[in-house]
Amino acid sequence: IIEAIDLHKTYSNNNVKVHALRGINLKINEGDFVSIMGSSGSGKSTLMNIIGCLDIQSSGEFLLDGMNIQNLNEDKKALIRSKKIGFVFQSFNLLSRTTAIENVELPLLYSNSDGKLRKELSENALSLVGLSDRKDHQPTQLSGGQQQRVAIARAMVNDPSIILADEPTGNLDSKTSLEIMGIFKGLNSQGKTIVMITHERDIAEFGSEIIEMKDGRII
Amino acid sequence: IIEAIDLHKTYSNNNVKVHALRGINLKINEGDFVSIMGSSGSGKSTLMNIIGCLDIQSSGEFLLDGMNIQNLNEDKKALIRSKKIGFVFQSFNLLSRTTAIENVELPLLYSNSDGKLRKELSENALSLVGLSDRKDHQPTQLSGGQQQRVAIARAMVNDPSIILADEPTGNLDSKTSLEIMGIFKGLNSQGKTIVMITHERDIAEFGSEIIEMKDGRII
Ligand SMILES: Nc1ncnc2c1ncn2[C@@H]1O[C@H](COP(=O)(O)OP(=O)(O)OP(=O)(O)O)[C@@H](O)[C@H]1O
Ligand SMILES: Nc1ncnc2c1ncn2[C@@H]1O[C@H](COP(=O)(O)OP(=O)(O)OP(=O)(O)O)[C@@H](O)[C@H]1O
Ligand SMILES: [Mg+2]
Ligand SMILES: [Mg+2]
Repeated sequence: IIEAIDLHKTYSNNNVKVHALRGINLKINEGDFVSIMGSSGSGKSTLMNIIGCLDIQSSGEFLLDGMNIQNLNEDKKALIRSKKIGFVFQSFNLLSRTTAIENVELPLLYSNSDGKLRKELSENALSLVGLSDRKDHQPTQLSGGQQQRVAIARAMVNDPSIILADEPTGNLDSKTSLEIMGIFKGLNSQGKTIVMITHERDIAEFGSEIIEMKDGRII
Repeated sequence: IIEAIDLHKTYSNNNVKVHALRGINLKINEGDFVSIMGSSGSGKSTLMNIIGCLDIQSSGEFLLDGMNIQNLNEDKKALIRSKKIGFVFQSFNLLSRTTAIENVELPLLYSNSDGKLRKELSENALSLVGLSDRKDHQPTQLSGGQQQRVAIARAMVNDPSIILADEPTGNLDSKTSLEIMGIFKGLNSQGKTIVMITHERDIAEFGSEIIEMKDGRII
């Protein structure tokens, strides 16, 4: 379902080049639960952004469901993302003057015009992550771990077939982390594909395989 | 050096009250290295913000170096913070159109008018966290763990006597986390007081004691 062939990504700022991905080869099948580990700056989020159709590689092939993504225009990509992919960002990316439930509802606005159904799906997602009593709070009125959980709920609300989670438990205590892993295992057993970046090995071990990255490569 | 007596903090939004701290009693001596753990939403960051003179309690006493902070005006508090406290925020709070080294330099602008010395201290702090080669990058050009390390460098650059770190390794791989703990142990052995919130028990154990919070109380 996800295939990367010799992916490279180079950032260029002011004549300084950062070669963030140096030839990534990866095959992830539908229904896999893959954990990605590696040191800070090794290229994990960069890889995830390409897989999530949020960024384009500098060279190499990337195929999502057999489709070559880089040739599609922005609208097509946005449609694919809203239908197929749920993304939990490392820095959450919540909208600030917007309540928790409105943030969770966002992915549904693309494809779902039934306001009542959207509200119900959003409330279910928030309740799944234990935040029913915080749905009207804005991000600055939430703890770090609560913001992280709103980001997780938002990634699940449109029932995507692929969940990409970048450090989903970085701000969560052990008990809450295990609850989130329980949710991910549940989704995986329903056939969803999960790709998760984490720096905690006991969290990584919820996946069926662990991929290690170092200096832009898989080792 | 830090004393809290029956601290309460209640947030009020739209008639909904959140009783975030419910009677905190705490004594931290100079040179202590205290770890704070507890579930998401238990009040850890709220307590840290009061200790760091960034927020005021709703009731109860808070003393920093024997001084009652809540009676001081904003300028006095800002001066105390810039001289005595280094704060690593859970969400980093880096300035966005500003390079790593400029972000690290910020606390020095208050008290240090020697541009050459500021630059040297900032470069040392960045090198300590392994980011010399990223000093001219802006936050969006840094990985999550690199942003976190810039926040850590900024908290140390003015040589504060108290370091307050809210989840300082939440986005760091194990090796980098241990390097940061090595830095904190080093500062502690120089006599600095360290208060650290973390959800990872092996990180918490670098402190000399672990305080557990639950539902706004210390248990
Ligand atoms: N401005 C605010 N308005 C209303 N409620 C708030 C506000 N800020 C925080 N809260 C609530 O206060 C409680 C404590 O928040 P705090 O940020 O101290 O938790 P925490 O222990 O740091 O959690 P985490 O481990 O998730 O970072 C949470 O339940 C949160 O929803
Ligand atoms: N826009 C950018 N411009 C220049 N360099 C960048 C940019 N974005 C990322 N980088 C660099 O690319 C490298 C890989 O970044 P990436 O965010 O993928 O790392 P990561 O493995 O996710 O790290 P972490 O574990 O710290 O989150 C880093 O060294 C970073 O400094
Ligand atoms: Mg990252
Ligand atoms: Mg917090």
